Amino acid sequence: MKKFIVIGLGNFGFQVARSLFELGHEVVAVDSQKDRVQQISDYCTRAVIADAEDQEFLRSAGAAEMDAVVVSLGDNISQSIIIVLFLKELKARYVIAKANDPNHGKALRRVGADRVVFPEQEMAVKLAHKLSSPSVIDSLDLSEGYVITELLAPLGMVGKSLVELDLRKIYKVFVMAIREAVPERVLVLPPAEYRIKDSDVLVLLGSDEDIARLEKKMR
Amino acid sequence: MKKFIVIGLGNFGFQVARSLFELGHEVVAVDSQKDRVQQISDYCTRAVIADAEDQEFLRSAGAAEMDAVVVSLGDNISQSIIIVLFLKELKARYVIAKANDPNHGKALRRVGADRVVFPEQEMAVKLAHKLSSPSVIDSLDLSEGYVITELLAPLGMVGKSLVELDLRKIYKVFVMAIREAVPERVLVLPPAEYRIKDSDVLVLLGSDEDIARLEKKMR
Ligand SMILES: Nc1ncnc2c1ncn2[C@@H]1O[C@H](COP(=O)(O)OP(=O)(O)OP(=O)(O)O)[C@@H](O)[C@H]1O
Ligand SMILES: Nc1ncnc2c1ncn2[C@@H]1O[C@H](COP(=O)(O)OP(=O)(O)OP(=O)(O)O)[C@@H](O)[C@H]1O
Repeated sequence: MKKFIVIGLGNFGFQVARSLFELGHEVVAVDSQKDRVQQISDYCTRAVIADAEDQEFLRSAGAAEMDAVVVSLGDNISQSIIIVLFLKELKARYVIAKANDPNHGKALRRVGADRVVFPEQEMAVKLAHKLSSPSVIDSLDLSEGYVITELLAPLGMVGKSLVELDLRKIYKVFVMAIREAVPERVLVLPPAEYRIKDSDVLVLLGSDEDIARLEKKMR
Repeated sequence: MKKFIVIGLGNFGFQVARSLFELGHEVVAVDSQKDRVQQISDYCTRAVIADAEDQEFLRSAGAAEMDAVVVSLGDNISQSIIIVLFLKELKARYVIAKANDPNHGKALRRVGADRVVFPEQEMAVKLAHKLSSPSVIDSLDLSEGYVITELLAPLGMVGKSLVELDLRKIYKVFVMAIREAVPERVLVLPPAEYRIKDSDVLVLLGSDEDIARLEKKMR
């Protein structure tokens, strides 16, 4: 079990506090608005009404002993910067701060934030990719351009077997698993003679370009 | 190339519009605040200052011909609901709306939103999971409890070969790929005699429980 402080209970902060608590960790949730603190009180170890821009408060709340402190103050940009500065002066081990824009992010890093997150922007990019190629259900970036992508079986593959398609040799794309709809199950490393159905979702691993090339060819 | 309208240019909406435009699509970006429209003008096909809660405006902007319309109005909950209602009356093909909380989400679905997103909350859950088990770098939920997880090589695996570890038989976990740090590359479906280094990141596929069991055992 780990210990966390979450400062600022907007949509993001509230959910971070609640999720950590439900994962079994000790969570101190802090906000300057009474109603937010009341709402979180069933989903945390301790809920505190306070202005977190007070170094003595942060010290007495045990900032230095926590596994991590999350700061998410919305549009209060200058306050979030001062709070991160105070936390690092108190030798807080790991500080994560939500930033509104790239400049805010830069300032937070400068004063010592260990990690800066841009929740809206990161989700926006994912949504744009999904709208741009709708058969891609979700993906995980590995690095060096490699991704794992869930792809709705393109028409050109339906009815064919994996050995016929020979995706590994022709496209350098590996079929890691197949998510079948009927019956609902996940088939890991499917056999070569598996025949693709139109309701299948393919879990592919390969480079961005190779998967995009495969998708275009098999439409 | 597809066509989109993005209504509401907060952190989320702005980035959706910009990303779709940079992916090569036609994007009409709409907001009632002049400065937001000016900021987006280099990153979209057309930037329009307007109150989108006007059905005639939505019709003349071509809502019915677009591949999708994204509505992201922040705290203006009632306006976002009315706008989605108008869009579906105009027979817009696919409407995506950002919701602030579950009740807002329910109302948006009721009036016809094809997809409702909760960007902050979804990222908050991901961050909580990452803080809860730090060696998990990222993961992709497949379904039925199956995940693909990037895991920093646990100490108990370092120096051992995949055939010695026999993860498939003992834990029912598959090593799909290994992200090496030195040299930086992705090794897909590594050979059985591969020996794990302490800087390796393992891309594993298996059920939530099996991967968690493996991680605990190998610490
Ligand atoms: N100095 C402070 N001390 C404690 N809490 C603060 C302080 N300043 C702001 N807050 C709180 O931070 C929270 C910020 O939430 P707000 O909804 O404004 O952010 P947001 O970025 O829109 O959130 P989200 O994107 O997570 O919805 C508010 O609940 C506010 O009361
Ligand atoms: N009726 C309307 N017509 C057009 N634009 C609107 C309307 N109502 C609100 N907006 C715009 O929607 C945007 C909402 O952004 P805001 O920053 O409040 O949302 P947010 O949820 O905090 O955003 P994000 O989470 O994406 O940062 C504002 O730019 C506002 O001008």
